[in-house]
Amino acid sequence: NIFRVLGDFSHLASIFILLHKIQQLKSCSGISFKSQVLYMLVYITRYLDLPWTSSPYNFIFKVLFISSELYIIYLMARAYKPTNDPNLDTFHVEFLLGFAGLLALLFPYKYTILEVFWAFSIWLESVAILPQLFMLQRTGEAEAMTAHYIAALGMYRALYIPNWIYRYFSEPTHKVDTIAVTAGILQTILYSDFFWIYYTKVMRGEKFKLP
Amino acid sequence: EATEAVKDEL
Repeated sequence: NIFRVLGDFSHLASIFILLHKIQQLKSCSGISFKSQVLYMLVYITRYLDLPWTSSPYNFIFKVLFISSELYIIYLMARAYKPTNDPNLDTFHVEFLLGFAGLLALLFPYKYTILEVFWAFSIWLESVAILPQLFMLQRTGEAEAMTAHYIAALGMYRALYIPNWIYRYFSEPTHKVDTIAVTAGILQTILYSDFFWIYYTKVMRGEKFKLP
Repeated sequence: EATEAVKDEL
């Protein structure tokens, strides 16, 4: 459905915006390396089924997400390392890993490796933006491209919510995936504050600056 | 099977 496709393309767009920002400005300043590593972990643990992915659509997106994330990490850790300031990127990711690990181990749909890792990736994704938002809060402002990146990334999961509602009514089984939906809503709530400032400032041509 | 529906998502 349209929400799902818009969501996936928003996700893809966010990655292109981030790559464009890093290469255009020759700098990864303002980008949280910790969040990027968490996203890498999200993709690896969620796409363990990559070799068995039957849909070409999903297969292509999975490969694109994994490879582009690897490239972003390479750019941040090697090519543009001097522009990456670890002193601003101080969020304690062990809390996020503990949160996702605990929920994945306590409430997976099944106790199989794939299911536990899948649940872990869903919960981890829901909070993986926190180091980035924390860094934004410390610097108090962001370049326009960084703000566009975060907005597109947040929109992706927000668009999955109407997708789930649409699927609930349009598919005869009326399935609700409690893990994905709960985590998706949590993820979108975490962005809400950012969305508000993005909407009131950046979309009106102003700089992204915290009040 | 709750999970199958969403396993076809990204």
